[in-house]
Amino acid sequence: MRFSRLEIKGFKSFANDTVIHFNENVTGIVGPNGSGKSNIVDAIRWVLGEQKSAELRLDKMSSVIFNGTKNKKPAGMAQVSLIFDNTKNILPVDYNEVKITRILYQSGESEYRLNNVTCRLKDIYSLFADTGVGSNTYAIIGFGMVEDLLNNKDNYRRMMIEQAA
Amino acid sequence: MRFSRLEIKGFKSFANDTVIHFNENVTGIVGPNGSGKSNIVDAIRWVLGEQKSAELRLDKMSSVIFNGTKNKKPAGMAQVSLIFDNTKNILPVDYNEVKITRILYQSGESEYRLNNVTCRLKDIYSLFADTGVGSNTYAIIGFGMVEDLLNNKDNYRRMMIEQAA
Amino acid sequence: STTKYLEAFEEVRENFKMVFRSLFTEDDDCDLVITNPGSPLESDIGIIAKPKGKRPQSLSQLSGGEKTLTAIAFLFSLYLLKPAPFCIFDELDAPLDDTNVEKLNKIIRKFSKESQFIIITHNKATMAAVDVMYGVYMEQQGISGLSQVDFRSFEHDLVLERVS
Amino acid sequence: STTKYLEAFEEVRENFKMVFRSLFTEDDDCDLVITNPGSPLESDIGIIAKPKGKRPQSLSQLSGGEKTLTAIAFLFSLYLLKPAPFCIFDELDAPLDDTNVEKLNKIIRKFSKESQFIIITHNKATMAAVDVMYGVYMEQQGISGLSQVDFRSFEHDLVLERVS
Ligand SMILES: Nc1ncnc2c1ncn2[C@@H]1O[C@H](COP(=O)(O)OP(=O)(O)OP(=O)(O)O)[C@@H](O)[C@H]1O
Ligand SMILES: Nc1ncnc2c1ncn2[C@@H]1O[C@H](COP(=O)(O)OP(=O)(O)OP(=O)(O)O)[C@@H](O)[C@H]1O
Ligand SMILES: [Mg+2]
Ligand SMILES: [Mg+2]
Repeated sequence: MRFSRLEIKGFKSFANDTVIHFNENVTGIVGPNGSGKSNIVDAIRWVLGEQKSAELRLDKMSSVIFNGTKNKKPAGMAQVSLIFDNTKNILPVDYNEVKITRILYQSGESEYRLNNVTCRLKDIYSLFADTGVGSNTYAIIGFGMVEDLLNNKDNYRRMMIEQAA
Repeated sequence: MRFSRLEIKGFKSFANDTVIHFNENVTGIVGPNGSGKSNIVDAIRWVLGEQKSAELRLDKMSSVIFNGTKNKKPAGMAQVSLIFDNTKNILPVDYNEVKITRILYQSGESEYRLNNVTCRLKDIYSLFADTGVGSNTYAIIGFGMVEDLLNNKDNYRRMMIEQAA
Repeated sequence: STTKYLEAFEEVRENFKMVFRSLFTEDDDCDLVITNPGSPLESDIGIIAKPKGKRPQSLSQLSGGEKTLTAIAFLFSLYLLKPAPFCIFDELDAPLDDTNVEKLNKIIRKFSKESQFIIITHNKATMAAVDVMYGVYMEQQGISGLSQVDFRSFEHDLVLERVS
Repeated sequence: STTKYLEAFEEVRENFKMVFRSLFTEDDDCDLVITNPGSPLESDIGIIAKPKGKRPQSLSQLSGGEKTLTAIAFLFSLYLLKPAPFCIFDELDAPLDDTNVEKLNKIIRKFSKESQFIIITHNKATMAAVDVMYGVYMEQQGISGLSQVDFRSFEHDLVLERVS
């Protein structure tokens, strides 16, 4: 069940419509400090249902919306879509492509969509149950997770084994 | 008041007598992971009087003594000497070279020496008073200090300004 | 249930010994232990890591790079128990020396037959090891842009000679 | 005394604005603030850092490299208030991109006329910028050895072309 592409608009520093294709086995992302690389990781966590703003390096969830610069006003909403190639039918859906979308409006309202049809967050969770895909997966690794493993804060190591069991 | 050289023996991974010369303005230290580069920094902190084992990445101070490998027994003591070039007479001593030495024996006894004459730790502290040299100086910077500055734990930033004032 | 957890733990432990030894060396000592075997579901887990004949009394005595590599070995041990369809590494290679960066990229290459890997890096050797590379940049002040990059001309040879 | 502290704070603040702008860009916004001016000796200090037209609401919104550079700017601001005879940097360049590594090494070069710098690094560009280099290695299992190294042959050109 592979990624096909990620579409970002209005999310953190990605004010403009941006598409990233993931067709290869190993995709590298490079660029200067502050250019937006970790924001791409945040976008993937977010669209998979991340609810803890701290995991996205934010004080509050509304901070994911592009907050404007000297020359451009803040965005009205943040929207991220992650498209999976489902040709092996791993996901219990009848399509070759499965697209999950998450939207957060400045008003605080949020929306989830599955193949462009509005759904609830729990529909997205149950879609991915048992596939090992989720925002809290041990497969999204930054230096914070390495530190938590080394400090073993709150029995982090045991928790990870329980999760994988 | 420049460093002239550092002499290490029995300190952490430096089981054998090692001398590092610091004659240049900018000295680089490179090498593989786990080779001993940060241990050199620990040795400098330690000989300047560091008393907190946590600052040296240890549970207890006795762990600075080379603790042996499959092929070599543990050392009987750890000894580090830091030699300063005092030709500008910044330090209130009549020599061109000022050598401070710290020794810790397996028994737990420790010794300080100034130009090979036994002295007390406070003699070393008062020697360096007002020169900006000390183990808690903001001039020995690793990633831990960067994190403490960013978290501002226990008013770290104010404490550093007070120290420099 | 306790049985399910203990089975998972045993498998992760076996994986850990294997992965740790491929990231460090074959005759390195390592283990995972349930510190309180009497109540495994409440007990925390200890990591024992002794690279190359050293005898560190705890993880905290290891170097920055050794700790990072040990944590990565633990994460791959979980991965082998239950492979995730994708893995994202955000600058995990930053504290590693050239040899360890190469070992990490070899393991990634090996597992990338089963899962997709997305690797964020500043490291040239890692850049040379990926299949496709995207460059993120600040298109205008404060706004990110993306572009595919080509790695055509790249040399990063470093020759260090001992002079004494 | 409060006066002595406030004078030191003001000077560090002026230094910070200058150093931050040389590590980032000339028209970047930054400041140091005493969050509770009523009782300065108890108040904590806030760092305001807004690189290149961005409007982060707090330091935590900055990227890993931007945060590291901001902390380095703060440390150099203290240094300018009271220069230390030596400075030791242990792998501070790990999260920095090539441009920022170069800026950091330029500042080190400038201050190295007054103070001795000891730089621990895995970064090739930093290695090229030092006056003398020592290589630490594991002489035998678990025992460190030291040797001076020569940087004679070194190329690290990386050409990234935009393909789309
Ligand atoms: N809501 C938002 N609106 C606009 N910009 C934002 C928003 N949230 C974060 N940013 C900006 O995004 C930038 C951080 O990007 P990111 O963390 O992805 O950088 P990076 O490429 O990972 O850099 P590094 O190499 O230093 O880790 C910060 O400068 C931050 O100000
Ligand atoms: N008392 C001791 N006796 C013997 N070896 C020790 C002692 N204390 C620490 N060590 C060893 O020294 C090594 C750590 O060295 P150090 O932290 O200097 O590495 P480093 O060169 O900074 O590596 P990195 O690039 O990963 O930061 C560890 O492997 C540790 O086991
Ligand atoms: Mg980042
Ligand atoms: Mg180190």
